[in-house]
Amino acid sequence: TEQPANHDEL
Amino acid sequence: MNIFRLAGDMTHLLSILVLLLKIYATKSCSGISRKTQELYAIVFMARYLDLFTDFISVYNTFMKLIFIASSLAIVWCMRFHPVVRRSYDRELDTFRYFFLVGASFALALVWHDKFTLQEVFWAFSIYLEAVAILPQLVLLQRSGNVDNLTGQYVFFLGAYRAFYILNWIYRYMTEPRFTRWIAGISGVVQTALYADFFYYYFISWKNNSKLKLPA
Repeated sequence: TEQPANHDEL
Repeated sequence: MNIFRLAGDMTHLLSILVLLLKIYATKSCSGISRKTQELYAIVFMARYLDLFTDFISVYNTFMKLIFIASSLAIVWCMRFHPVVRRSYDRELDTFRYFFLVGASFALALVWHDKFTLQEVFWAFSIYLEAVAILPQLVLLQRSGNVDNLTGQYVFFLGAYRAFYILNWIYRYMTEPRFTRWIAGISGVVQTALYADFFYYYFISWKNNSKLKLPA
């Protein structure tokens, strides 16, 4: 699975 | 999303609304560093390169658009609005911020999550944001008395990253393998730069006196 977007923060 | 991050985002949004209110209500940008506003515009444009490629949520996209649009609008006002631009403290806002941009980019070339254009620009935006407030703090020290809205703007801008630090601690404790070293260390540096401002802000609030930073 795609690595969780490690830029889910602003 | 956790309560700390939501509080951080709302505090950040509040700081922008307070600044827009100050400029709109007083038709003046005295006491505001245009250089800090320009650095923040660079920070948001460099950080949100993934705006159209990675969809996280409506909230995420909406806030990114708000941050980019508001920072560019404020820079535009301070440069081109016929009334607002006249109150810009040009002779006080002289921080040579080119070095901040250069050093942040150099560091991003060395320390990043992945060596891709997007990740290097993301790290660059994180490092640049950590020091972006410096021209504003220097301007406050030089301009003596600080009007209430400007003081509140800087206070909320500093407080938002402090909430983010709590958010990273919370996520580190609740999410397995959660680490954000680049953002975390830069966030601590960023918040530490506000330490003396927070102190004088607290003193002025306690004594109900005018906010004054020692020269």
